[in-house]
Amino acid sequence: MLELRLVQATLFKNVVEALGDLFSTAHFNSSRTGLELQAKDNSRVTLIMLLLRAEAFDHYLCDRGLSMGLNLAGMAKAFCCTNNDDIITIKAEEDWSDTVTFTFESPEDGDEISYFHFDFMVINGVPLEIPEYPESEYQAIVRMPSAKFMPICNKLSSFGDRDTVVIISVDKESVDFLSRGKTGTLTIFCRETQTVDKPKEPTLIEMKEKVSLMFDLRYMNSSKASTLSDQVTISLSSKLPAVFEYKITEMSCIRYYMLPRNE
Amino acid sequence: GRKQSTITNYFVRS
Repeated sequence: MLELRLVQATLFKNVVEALGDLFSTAHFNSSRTGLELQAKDNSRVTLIMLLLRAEAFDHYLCDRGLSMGLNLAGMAKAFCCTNNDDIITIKAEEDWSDTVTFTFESPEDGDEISYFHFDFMVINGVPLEIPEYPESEYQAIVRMPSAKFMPICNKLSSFGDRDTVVIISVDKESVDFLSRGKTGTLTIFCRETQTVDKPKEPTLIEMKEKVSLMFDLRYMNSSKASTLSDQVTISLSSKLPAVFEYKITEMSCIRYYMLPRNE
Repeated sequence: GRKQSTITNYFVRS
């Protein structure tokens, strides 16, 4: 039996919306610790993982882990007409015919309740075991406001043809983004900033050694979940998938894993 | 060039 409730549908709607236009299907796995969503596209160089811990829910009942393959794009379309302040309940039973029900209830009078039933689908390739590599495994870790990172991704797309590449280079005090497309190149330099009075604002760089990695621009854009979080942490290594992490609340986060392209 | 590795080289099927 799985029964989860959020008294505000906003967070769940935003997550499904942010991911629904990038990944058509996703694997939901519920356990005692929380609800984990994994999605990957057929490029096989990116994977996204969202973890909403049980504490993030107002009611979390999961007596047996449930693994559900769902149509994320279909959910995003269905939920776009619900209200952010609706109460959302997610319910599934093992014995039911592989279906999960999302209930949206208007909070004040509860006079309107919408039941969305989604059938489970088989999704290849996910879920995957994602080891948590310690920070020491990465050559450089950059933390910056997502309000700063999102416009950078947009600018990098200004040359946005399909095969535009982005090179992210980290030095002691700066992180540079270079995008090279058919029509030209764009280089954006970001210096490290220290604004002690605004703890959420700074661009911080922890560099163990210089690193410069190339990514497909189209996957960089997928890390636009920044609307869900005020800070992005970018962990870079020439030996591991890069991680773009957005903490949504203390208990929840979204991580985009991206493999650098071979030079 | 080197064959592009895939994300599943780093993360195993659970």
